[in-house]
Amino acid sequence: REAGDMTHLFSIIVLLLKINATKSCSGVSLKTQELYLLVFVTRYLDLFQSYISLYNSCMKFIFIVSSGCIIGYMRKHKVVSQTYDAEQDTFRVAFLVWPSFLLAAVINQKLSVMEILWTFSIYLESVAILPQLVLLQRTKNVDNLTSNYVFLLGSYRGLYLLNWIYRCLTEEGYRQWIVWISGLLQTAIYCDFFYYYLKSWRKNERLSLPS
Amino acid sequence: TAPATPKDEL
Repeated sequence: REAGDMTHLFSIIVLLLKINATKSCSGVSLKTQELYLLVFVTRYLDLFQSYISLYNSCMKFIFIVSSGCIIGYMRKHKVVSQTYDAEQDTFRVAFLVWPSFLLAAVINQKLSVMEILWTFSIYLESVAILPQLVLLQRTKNVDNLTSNYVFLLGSYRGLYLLNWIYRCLTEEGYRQWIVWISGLLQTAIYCDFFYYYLKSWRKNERLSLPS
Repeated sequence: TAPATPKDEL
C-alpha cells in the first residue's frame, strides 16, 4: 500500500518536474489529467467529513491540488500551454465518463449520492489513462519523463493489487469487489505499455509504441 | 448484505 501510494505520488512529481523544468507538456494528455481531477474530486468528497488519518487527508489534498496545478499549467501558463498537442489529444472522454456514471448508479454498495460518486470515481479511474495511452501511441519518440510518469502511474494500482491480496488474507471480512475488479482492469490496461516500456528500458532506447 | 468496507485507502 505504501509503495503504491508512493509511486502514485512520484508519478505526479515526475510530471510536474517535466512540465516545470522543460516548460513543455508535449506528449501529456490534458484529457487524462482532467479525468483524474474529476476522479479525485468525486472520491475525496469525504475529505472534511470522515477523518481516517493525517496521512490519508494530506494525500487526498495533495492529489486534488497537484492535478489542478497540472491542468492550470496546461491550460493557462503562457509558455507551457503552447506546447499542448491539442490536435492529437482527441479521445472522446464522454465515452468514459457516462458509462462509468451509469454503471456506478446501477452497481454500488449503497444508493446515496456520496456512495454513487465514490463508486463512479473508482470506475472512471480504471479507464482514465486511455486518452494518455492513445496520445503516447500517436507521439513518436516519447520523452523519458512522460514514459516514466505513465509507468509510475500504472505501477501504483498494480502494487495496490498486492496490498489487497495481503489484506484479504490477514483481515477478517475485508472484501471490496468493486475496487478489486476496477483495479484489475486498470492494471490490465497498462500491460501493453509495460511490455514496451521495459523493452525500451532494457535496450536503453527511447520508448516508441507501435501504432 | 455484508457491511461496506471502510474507505481507508486512497
